[in-house]
Amino acid sequence: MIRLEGVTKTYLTGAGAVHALRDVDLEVRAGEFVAIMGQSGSGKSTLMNILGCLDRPTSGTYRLDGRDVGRLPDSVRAKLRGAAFGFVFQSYNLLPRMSALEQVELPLIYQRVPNRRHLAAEALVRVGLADRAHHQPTQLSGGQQQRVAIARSLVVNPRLILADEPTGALDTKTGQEVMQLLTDLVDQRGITVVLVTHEQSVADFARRTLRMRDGMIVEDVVRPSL
Amino acid sequence: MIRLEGVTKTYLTGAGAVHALRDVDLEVRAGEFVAIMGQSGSGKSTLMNILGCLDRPTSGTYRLDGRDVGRLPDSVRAKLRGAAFGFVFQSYNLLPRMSALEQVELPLIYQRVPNRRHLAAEALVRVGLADRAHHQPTQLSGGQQQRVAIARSLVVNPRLILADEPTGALDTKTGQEVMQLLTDLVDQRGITVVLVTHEQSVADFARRTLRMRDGMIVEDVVRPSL
Ligand SMILES: Nc1ncnc2c1ncn2[C@@H]1O[C@H](COP(=O)(O)OP(=O)(O)OP(=O)(O)O)[C@@H](O)[C@H]1O
Ligand SMILES: Nc1ncnc2c1ncn2[C@@H]1O[C@H](COP(=O)(O)OP(=O)(O)OP(=O)(O)O)[C@@H](O)[C@H]1O
Ligand SMILES: [Mg+2]
Ligand SMILES: [Mg+2]
Repeated sequence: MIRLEGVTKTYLTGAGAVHALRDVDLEVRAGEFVAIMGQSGSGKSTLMNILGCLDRPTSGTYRLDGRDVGRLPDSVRAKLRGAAFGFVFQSYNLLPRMSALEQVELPLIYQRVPNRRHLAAEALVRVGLADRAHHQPTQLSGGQQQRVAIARSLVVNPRLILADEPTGALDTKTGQEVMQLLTDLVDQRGITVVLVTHEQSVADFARRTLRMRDGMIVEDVVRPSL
Repeated sequence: MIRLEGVTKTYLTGAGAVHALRDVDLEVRAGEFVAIMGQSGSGKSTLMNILGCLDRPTSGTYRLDGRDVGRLPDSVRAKLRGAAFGFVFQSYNLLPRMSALEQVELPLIYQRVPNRRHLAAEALVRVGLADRAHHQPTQLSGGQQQRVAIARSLVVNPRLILADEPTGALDTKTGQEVMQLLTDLVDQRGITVVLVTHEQSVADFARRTLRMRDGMIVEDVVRPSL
């Protein structure tokens, strides 16, 4: 499903070049559940941005179902993102002055899905926020904002969910509930999930764990079926 | 140093009243290292905002060194904050388009401290970001942004540091380095630290742990000297 070959990402700053990704090769098959761990600054979010077609490699290729998406025009990539991917960003990215329900409904509006309000309400129930549907971001706790972002990422039933520290602001119990929700999506609907985390207890939900250091994947471990 | 008595915080929304804090009594002595844990939505950030004089109780009193700060005018509370408190917010709150060095220097400008640039640079060294001094927030990873916020919180040598999930975006090793840094501030400079976390390994650095549920402190445990 996902194939990265020789992917690099270099940022040019006043102080010199930053090699955020150096020669990354990666294959992820449909239906896999992958965790990515690694030091702060090792390139995890950069990798996620490239996987989600939010950023382009400096060199190398990204094939999604055999199609070189790194070279497609922006408009095509934008359509792809909306239809195929669900994102949970490291800083949730909720829009100001929209209620939780409206935030979750947003991807469905772009995809012209009918029955949107009902699907959005249902997604909020799944993350335990039915009673916060009409709260705006400033009226939500950090963990509640993160859960709204999670609900938004799965409401279009995407084929691929890219979640950057999806439990970073959640207490252990709520975090485990979210991980169980993601596990069910993988097991029951064959959705592919790639998530970044620094907590081993979260990574343990995934069958495969990658470790990154200095812009490279230094470890790739698949555990046998549980 | 800190004394809360009968503190409540109620938000009025279209859907009804939200009792974010219900009857909180709390005493924290100077030089203590306190961790606060509890479920998402249990009132931790609300409590931190009141402790930091960023928000006022709906009822009850907050005495800081015997002085009722909940009743002081905004201008006096603002001065107090700048001089006495260091904050790490749950969503880092860096200013757009300012370099890491400038972000850390900001509290020193308000306090009219000389030698600012040097103190700011030193604080960045302490959180491992000497080589990111001139990067802007969009050029920093999530964990790097969080560390800039941490450096900013300690640059004025505050008496009290209030840190809301200060290691939420940090890998385990970097998180432990930050916790060691906070421990040294407590042990060597008698700074009081109150931090929110959902990770037991982080809470274990503090001698005292409070647990919150539904707006109340339900547990308060001091461990014997280590
Ligand atoms: N301005 C507001 N208006 C209405 N409700 C609010 C407002 N701010 C916070 N709340 C509610 O108050 C409760 C406590 O919020 P708080 O941010 O203190 O929780 P928290 O313990 O920090 O949670 P988390 O671990 O998720 O960050 C939550 O249920 C939240 O929805
Ligand atoms: N726009 C940019 N310009 C310059 N450098 C950048 C830019 N974006 C990211 N970087 C640098 O690239 C490196 C990788 O960043 P990235 O956000 O991928 O790290 P990360 O693994 O997600 O870290 P964290 O765990 O802290 O979130 C970092 O050292 C960062 O400073
Ligand atoms: Mg990141
Ligand atoms: Mg909070």
